[in-house]
Amino acid sequence: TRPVLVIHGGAGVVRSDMTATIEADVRAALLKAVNAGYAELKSGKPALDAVTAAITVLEDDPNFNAGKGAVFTHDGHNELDSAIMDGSTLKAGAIAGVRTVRNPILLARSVMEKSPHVMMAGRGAEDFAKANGITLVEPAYFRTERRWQQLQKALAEEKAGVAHADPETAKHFG
Amino acid sequence: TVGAVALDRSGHLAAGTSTGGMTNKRFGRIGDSPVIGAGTYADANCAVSGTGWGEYYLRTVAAHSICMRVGLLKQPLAEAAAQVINKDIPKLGGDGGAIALAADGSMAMPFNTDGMFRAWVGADGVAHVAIYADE
Repeated sequence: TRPVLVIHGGAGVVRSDMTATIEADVRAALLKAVNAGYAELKSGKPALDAVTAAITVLEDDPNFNAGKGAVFTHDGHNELDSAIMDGSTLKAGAIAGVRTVRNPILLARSVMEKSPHVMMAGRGAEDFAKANGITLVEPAYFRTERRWQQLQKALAEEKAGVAHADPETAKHFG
Repeated sequence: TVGAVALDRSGHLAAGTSTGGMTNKRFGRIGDSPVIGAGTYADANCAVSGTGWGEYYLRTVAAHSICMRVGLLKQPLAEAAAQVINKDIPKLGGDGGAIALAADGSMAMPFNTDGMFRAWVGADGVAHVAIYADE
């Protein structure tokens, strides 16, 4: 079989909000991520390694809503969710609502490979991360000014009763 | 939200998704990304990672639905993915997209928004990056 890799960085793209700088940064990050994942496949490693390699690059890049650069909750936190699944065994791992895990995809994989469970949430998932050598960071690591301002705008719109006025802060986009 | 689907030399598929959720979300809301079958799914035939209005992907069990269409109905991947993402979900009111990959190496990237950040390396080994629908 010839290896194949496909990645995405979200579908909430609004053409009018894309500056040339952001677009160039995003394209460069996508290329870096797909190359990182494909390098794993090319060297004969399993699909799971390609998936985690590509997603880790995107989680570390502040242009995407995952890991560093994640959007804010109503209460001003960054809460992260992730899942991974191995099609050859149907094994799966998932985590939800974590605030201190640098790369949630690595924790999801750890849940899949090192526990009898499929999904862990919140503090329990973070305890599991700590016990299994997953890198933890201070919550401030995830903060970006752009996402913080998006929250302020969403809160102001909510207060004024004009929620969803701006697609960029629309509540449903990841 | 970010995601990846891969097919390795052994013919095995995998899928993964990672997200910060929605701006201004409350009450511990969780979307489709970490829910196996909704935003993320892989089996022997197909792998899917979704991105969009999570509640709709949860209700339609979107990722699993695409793979069942491929595995059980023997629908071509592109047709199966387009049916779920561009027909079943918009009918309900949700928008977003997904990436899907089949065991034969075919891929699909349907979305119903202005664009979807995406990149791929096919069987030819060449990397591609795209954002908008017309790319």
